[in-house]
Amino acid sequence: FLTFEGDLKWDHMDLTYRVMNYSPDLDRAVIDDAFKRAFKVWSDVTPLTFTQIYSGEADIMIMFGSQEHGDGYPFDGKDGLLAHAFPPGQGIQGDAHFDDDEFWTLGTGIVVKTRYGNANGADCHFPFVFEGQSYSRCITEGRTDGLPWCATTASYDRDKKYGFCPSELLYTNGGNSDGSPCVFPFIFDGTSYNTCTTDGRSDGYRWCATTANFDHDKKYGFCPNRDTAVIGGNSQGEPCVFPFTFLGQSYSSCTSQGRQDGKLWCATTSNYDTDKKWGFCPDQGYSIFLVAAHEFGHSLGLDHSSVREALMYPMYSYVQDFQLDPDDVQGIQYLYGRGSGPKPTAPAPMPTEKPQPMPTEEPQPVPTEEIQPMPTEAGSTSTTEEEEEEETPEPTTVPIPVDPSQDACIEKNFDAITEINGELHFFKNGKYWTRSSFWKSGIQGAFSVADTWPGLPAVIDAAFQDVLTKRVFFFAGRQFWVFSGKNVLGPRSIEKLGIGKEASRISGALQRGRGKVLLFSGENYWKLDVKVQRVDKGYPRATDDVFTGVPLDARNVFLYQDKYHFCQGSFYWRMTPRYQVDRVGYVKYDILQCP
Amino acid sequence: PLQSKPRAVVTFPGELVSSTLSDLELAESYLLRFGYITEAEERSGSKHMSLGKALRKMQKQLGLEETGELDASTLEAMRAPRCGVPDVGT
Repeated sequence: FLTFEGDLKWDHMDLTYRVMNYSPDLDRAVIDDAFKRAFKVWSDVTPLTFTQIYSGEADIMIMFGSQEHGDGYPFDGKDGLLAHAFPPGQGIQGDAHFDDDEFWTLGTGIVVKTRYGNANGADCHFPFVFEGQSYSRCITEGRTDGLPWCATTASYDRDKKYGFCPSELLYTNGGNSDGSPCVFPFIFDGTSYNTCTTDGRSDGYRWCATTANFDHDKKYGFCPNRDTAVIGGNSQGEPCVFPFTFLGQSYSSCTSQGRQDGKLWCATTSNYDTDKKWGFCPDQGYSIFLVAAHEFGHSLGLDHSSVREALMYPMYSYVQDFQLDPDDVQGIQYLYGRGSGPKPTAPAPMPTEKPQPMPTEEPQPVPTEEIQPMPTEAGSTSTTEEEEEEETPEPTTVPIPVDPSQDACIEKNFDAITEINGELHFFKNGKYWTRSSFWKSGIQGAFSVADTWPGLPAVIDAAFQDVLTKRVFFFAGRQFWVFSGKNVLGPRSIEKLGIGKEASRISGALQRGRGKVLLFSGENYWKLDVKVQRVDKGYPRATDDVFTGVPLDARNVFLYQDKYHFCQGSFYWRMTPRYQVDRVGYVKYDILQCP
Repeated sequence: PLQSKPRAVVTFPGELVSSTLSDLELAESYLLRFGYITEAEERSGSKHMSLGKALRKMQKQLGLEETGELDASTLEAMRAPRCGVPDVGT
């Protein structure tokens, strides 16, 4: 993730927002709901709160506009730029602007919210059947007042459920007429109009008078887009006219003829050749919710991310079941801390430079404070096994760092991670680093695996320390070693443990109280009885059966502070003993606590 | 069926110039707009050198293969709908 230069952020948590105007593409209730959900994406993981206000200056002013819309950063017609927003601060800072030459939907095509009728504002159902005929748009058939309507189920004939479609004959948005419908014809600037017009405006929005004479009454409103309205072009909002003539040919549906980019368009008069009036036909459109959630990220202080799956990645892509990526969560919590959701931590403050002990010196861990009892968080006590009686860990020789300048924080991932004698150990290519949750001494190492555990290969796949005997098991490929101090038993084949050929390597282990350990390989796991060194009957089992919601082919699996950690790529998924994923974060920033 | 005659390509009124830009023009305007090339570099003569470097920077930021060339996937990314906030700089 990235924040703006100087970590621009709001100096208060209770933020306000105001929607200055609405796109004619969607019912304003749909837009309000989308913006509310987009803010909730961020308030769910921070202490931030968002309140919509309807007048005055809000922290985050939201507007729709097209081309040059008043801030010196013009939009560019349909597609291309969708929206932009400004980092936190006064005035235009924090504001979010959406290009209204785009077709705003919820990402999967037009959303036609009905009014009146008997369907309580339900959306149109396309296609629907009326008098045996199938329709995929609003119709005026069956009525004499010309009001477009639709069925809100697949068959009006069967269900008789219907509502009226957005139309300037039914209501207007904004303006000064409290939503009154247009009056046609109306006089404007001495001219009579029978349709909505953009005349008299530079922002391209269609409007009409809500009395017969605008020159006299000055009463007006903005026209909602009908479901067949075109997008962009030079007729934004006008409905297609079928059939229309183009290059001498007649067209009764949208076409991509005349274009190289394959986009579908139509004429908004019956003859394009003479009138040159056109626009793009409705397509899937862009999700106002997803784009708003991204722009609000900017309004809160996040810049673009290079993580493709992140919401703050600059390019638009529609996702059905949206979830914030850990990168987004890390970024926003870096700025505003945690919220009611999972508890990530902001990156640790830069460690004060301590002189690294020269390799010849024994590095003395410096207890900066009384040793704190291990914090036991609620719900982290094991629910499956009684507590283990504590044994004093075997005295181990303090390892000599092979090269303290080898920084664990530049490693992209690790061969194995596990807790040994109360310290997390990170193994990579024959080296390892340790980080104690007791001492505030940060990461120690790199140390040499061969010095501490002679006979082990440089690259291992997994390791764990048996809680009872303090022996340390190492796995590489289909072999395993058991160390008791520097005494080693092995290598032996994991076949001896009762693990069949289907396991090419062990990726991790979870100690489960009295003498049992779960060993993970691929998408399966085995339960090992450490004492008899055999896996229990009835295994392997599918990881997904129990550990739902974690990566099934995790690179590392380990127990730490009573919780299960599954690592994949740069992330880890943390799970409580009740099998609930309570946190997703970065191995590097959370577990290693790199700056 | 084969097109009876070559597709006529029409410039639609109100259509923005951007859709008829050449690939190189599209790339230069994209790299400038999103902060990969500064105005100074754009004006200076070393455009070609800075173009390759800027392309590499953009490809890295967007997770594309860093070729420094204006290849198909890079052009596709430049045409894709996106946020207007620059990727580099203020």
